[in-house]
Amino acid sequence: SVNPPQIEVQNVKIACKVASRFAHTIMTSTALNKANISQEVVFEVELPKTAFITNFSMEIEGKTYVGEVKEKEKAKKQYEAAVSSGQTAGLVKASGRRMEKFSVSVNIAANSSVTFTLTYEELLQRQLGKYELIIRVKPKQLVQHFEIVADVYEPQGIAFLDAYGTFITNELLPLVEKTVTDKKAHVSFSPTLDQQRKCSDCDGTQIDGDFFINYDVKHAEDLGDIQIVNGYFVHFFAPDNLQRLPKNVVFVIDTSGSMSGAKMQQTREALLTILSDLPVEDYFALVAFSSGVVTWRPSLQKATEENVKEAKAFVQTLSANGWTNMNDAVLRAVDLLNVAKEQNTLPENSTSIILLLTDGDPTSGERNPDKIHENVRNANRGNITIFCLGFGYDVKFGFLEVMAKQNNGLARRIYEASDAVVQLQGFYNEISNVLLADVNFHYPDNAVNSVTGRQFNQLFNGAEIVVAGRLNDIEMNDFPIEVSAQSVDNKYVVKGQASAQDWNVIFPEQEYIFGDFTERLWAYLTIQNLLDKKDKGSPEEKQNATAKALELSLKYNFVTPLTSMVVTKPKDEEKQEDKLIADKLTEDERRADAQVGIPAPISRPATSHRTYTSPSVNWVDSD
Amino acid sequence: PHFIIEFPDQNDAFCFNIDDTPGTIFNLITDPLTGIMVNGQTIGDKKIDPEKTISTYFGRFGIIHAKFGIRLVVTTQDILVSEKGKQAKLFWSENTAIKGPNMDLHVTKDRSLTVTLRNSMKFVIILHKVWNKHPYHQDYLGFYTLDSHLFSERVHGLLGQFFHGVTFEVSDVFQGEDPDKPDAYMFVKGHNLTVTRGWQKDFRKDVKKGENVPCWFIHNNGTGIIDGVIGDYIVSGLF
Repeated sequence: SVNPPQIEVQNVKIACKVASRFAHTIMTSTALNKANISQEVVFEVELPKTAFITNFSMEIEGKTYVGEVKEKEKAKKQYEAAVSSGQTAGLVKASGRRMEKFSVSVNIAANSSVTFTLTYEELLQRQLGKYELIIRVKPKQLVQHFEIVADVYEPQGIAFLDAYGTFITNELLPLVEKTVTDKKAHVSFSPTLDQQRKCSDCDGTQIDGDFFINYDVKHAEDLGDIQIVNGYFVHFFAPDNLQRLPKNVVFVIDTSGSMSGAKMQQTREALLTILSDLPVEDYFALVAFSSGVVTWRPSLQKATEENVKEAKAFVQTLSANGWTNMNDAVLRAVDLLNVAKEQNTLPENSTSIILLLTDGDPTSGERNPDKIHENVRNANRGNITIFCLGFGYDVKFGFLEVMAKQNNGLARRIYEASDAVVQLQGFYNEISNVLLADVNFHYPDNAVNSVTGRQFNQLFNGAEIVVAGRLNDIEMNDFPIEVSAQSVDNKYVVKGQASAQDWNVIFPEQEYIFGDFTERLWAYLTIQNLLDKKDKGSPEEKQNATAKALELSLKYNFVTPLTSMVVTKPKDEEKQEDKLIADKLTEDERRADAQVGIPAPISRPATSHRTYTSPSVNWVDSD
Repeated sequence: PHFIIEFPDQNDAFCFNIDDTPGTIFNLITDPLTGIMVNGQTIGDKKIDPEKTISTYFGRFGIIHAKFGIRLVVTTQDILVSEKGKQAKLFWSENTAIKGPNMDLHVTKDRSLTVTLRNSMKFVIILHKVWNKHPYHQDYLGFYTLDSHLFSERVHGLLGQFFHGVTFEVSDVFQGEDPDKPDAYMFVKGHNLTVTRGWQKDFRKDVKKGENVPCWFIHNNGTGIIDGVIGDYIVSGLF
């Protein structure tokens, strides 16, 4: 893919530091233009959707061009100017299910080199008992110095850690070096030029795919782990050994015409497996909808063998036709649960959820999205958690996301592919085992402030709740905490004292990395919380949340939906305005993109000789 | 430590850093006519962050007013005051106000100490509190003169030499190494210096965030702007 081959990728380094789940990744790549004409070099990398870009720079002939995070509105003028000039190449694009692609190109003079550096940060989320760090690599050509290096610091202790790559062959396997001690792990992978080769006599590289680091920490049984660092605290709560709560679940299934074919078949298949796995103490109901709404039975049923068998028979009859009356279907599901609760037919200490699966916009009954949100919110009154699954690409995912957030749930996209059944079951597995309900975190107001969300509807098995905040006094090294929730047997209340640890004792030989990480973790979580609030509260609350999120995004240099990164890069001699526009897509705009990113520069033949002279402005945006 | 010399009338300022080994004591103000002397001792970090250069801060100040028989030792832990043989110890952890015949003291808990010496000077010492379990950094102090017009013409020291003003001229602003920080030529005290536009923080109003003060930065320990060399200001003891 690299032609002419006079761009030599000299160095690709992906360095990642994880401290208490907060991951800081720096991708650096250096390329040399060995030709005697200028050439365009493209830097493409992929980063997780959950990450925020924090820095980008290009170093060309000793001069560094650094990205600057600005308020989106303020950067908009440049954006509009570039749009009007008709150049709309995006710097950030959706890429596949989990990643976003960042790409920028720059014209490099003959015999010159360029070094690109991209930094991003994210809080790793625990799912099904593990954290996962994903690094996508696709250098497209052999690289003189290729290196992935990751250091994981977990004060709670590391329970296990695996490192592997989709491109790792038996020959490459010994090159994945992994050292795990009690609280620290080091992973590295650094193949030589020859080891990167696809075959002994060809120039193709076999380094092409995803590199994963999966790990878990040792979890405390009761209060969880509280870390106090430099005036900030973070509370990780994931107690082991809790029994799951019985659940009352209503499956709301779209059977409109657009579901016909593979989608309907995959939905039936997934439902059959999910029903088979229902624990007998659970209660469930099935609501199918197209133009109208059909319920399998008029009330929730215990998941006995007989009931499950009959429900499966009902699922087998589901076929796709008609319009999409989502409003009535969700309201029916809420009603089923509310009536059952009023009639005391559900187990005590159980948790209620609705799982909505749809592939399109409302086209029948109430069709106004705002009105549907309002109707569901008013009927539910926060009692039931609603999870939304958007199947395929025609669905307005943003609409589902807001509905889920307003009802304390989550939304997930299900990609139309052969593994859709696995995706459906996977999501269900994540949310089907609830260990605690109505989880509340109490910290004394005279000790802490600016605490991220303290109330959570559920704690799922294998997940973790993270709460962070600021201490009123930097000198404070301990404060009391209390966690209360509903468990299967009774009220779950644990009390204790959070106290600061001495990092010099925990990691005596390590450089100091933790103070800044905890503060940034707090900022990252707070921004995520505020962005959620934008979809939930009153107009005034939304306005305040937006203003606060913007302030923090700018202060901590995060590219979030409210900010843009403006990158200054060398100007092209021939074009007066050589501008690219970066647009991070909203969920609605995301499309599965089969293209994969390249954490390395690649070359494109230059259309003509060009040199850079004075700076112009480029920018990376986020939406 | 960072030094900032502001010229409010000209709406300008210059600044410089003094880097030396921790423990060094610098003379900041000496006025033989009024009998006032201010010395400051530097501290370093608890240990060296491998990714950063060695930084020093002021950790202890010694202030003397010979005519009033006043001595003050201000550290990050406490404030020792003696006046004509009588001694008192104040702590940063309490709000305290003392009004005497020649000196007023006001401690704002964990934040600042304001000292007014009758008919001579007024200054503020800011306490910068750092998380006590921080592996690298530790508490340090800042010194701000609020009123210096009653010093004599003979006042000197790293700060004192600027109390009666200094004439400087900045010209030919040009692009420096950092595109955001232009360089310029400054003519001062008979020297032609290359200076860089930057900023330093004034922490009087907000001890945590500080307030940016744009200033012309003089490189190499203030060489050219201070009289003599930095070694001339090193003293052997706090008093």
